Amino acid sequence: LKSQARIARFFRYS
Amino acid sequence: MLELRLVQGSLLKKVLEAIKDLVTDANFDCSATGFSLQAMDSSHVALVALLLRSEGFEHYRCDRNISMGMNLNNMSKMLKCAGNDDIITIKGDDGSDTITFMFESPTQDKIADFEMKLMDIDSEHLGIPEAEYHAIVRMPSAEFSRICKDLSSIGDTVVISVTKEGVKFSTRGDIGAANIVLRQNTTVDKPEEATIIEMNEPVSLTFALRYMNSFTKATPLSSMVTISLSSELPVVVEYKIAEMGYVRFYLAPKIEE
Repeated sequence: LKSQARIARFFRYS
Repeated sequence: MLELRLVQGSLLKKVLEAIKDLVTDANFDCSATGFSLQAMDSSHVALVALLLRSEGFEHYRCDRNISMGMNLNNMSKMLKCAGNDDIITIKGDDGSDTITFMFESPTQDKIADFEMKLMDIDSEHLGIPEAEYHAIVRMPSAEFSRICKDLSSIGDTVVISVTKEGVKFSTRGDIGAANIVLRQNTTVDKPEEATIIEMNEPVSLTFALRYMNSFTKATPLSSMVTISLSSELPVVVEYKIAEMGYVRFYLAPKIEE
């Protein structure tokens, strides 16, 4: 089963 | 002091229609580079990045970098009052808590100004690293919109797979399943009807169709859309804005936990 990832998992806060 | 005069005012109207359902409040940043925005949707699953380059404005004055918080629904309400052929000028004064949108009819016989209250928005910028994408699909934006709409009547998610055969959009739901395959096609009369698939590596990713459908609200901005895919990276759905910049939507994939 797949779950929805969030953007912050890939892009860091700058 | 800020004064940005956009002859093709309809572009700004279309930009707002493209992003207002995804993002409620956002900071617009104004610098020498241009008028830009970066914001996430309320669930932090999708991110929108807008750039309207300063060179695309007939007149562009921005004395210092400034960030202006706006409610996009309110901004859209005001921009809907501009005619499609109107010239739109955005005006702001240092330290003011309002911004003014001025609309001029092409024949200069009607001039309107709408003043909108600004708001304080706490938002952090995300650093978007340059990435090598496994596959880049360039296709007519209306076709992409059609595919997302059609698939969302069958299922909630779309699997986008790029192989050397082409790009496949698949979904599955209670009533059945659907697969749409597009092959590269450059033998068309007009370049905006072409489908171009660049693949460095095969890639297959799953996304929520609800967001994809929301991105397709940008279709009036561009006849073409570019979809960039890499495994374990957000997809980038880009609509170029003629001679001015772009609206890019980033969407995090659904992943195995």
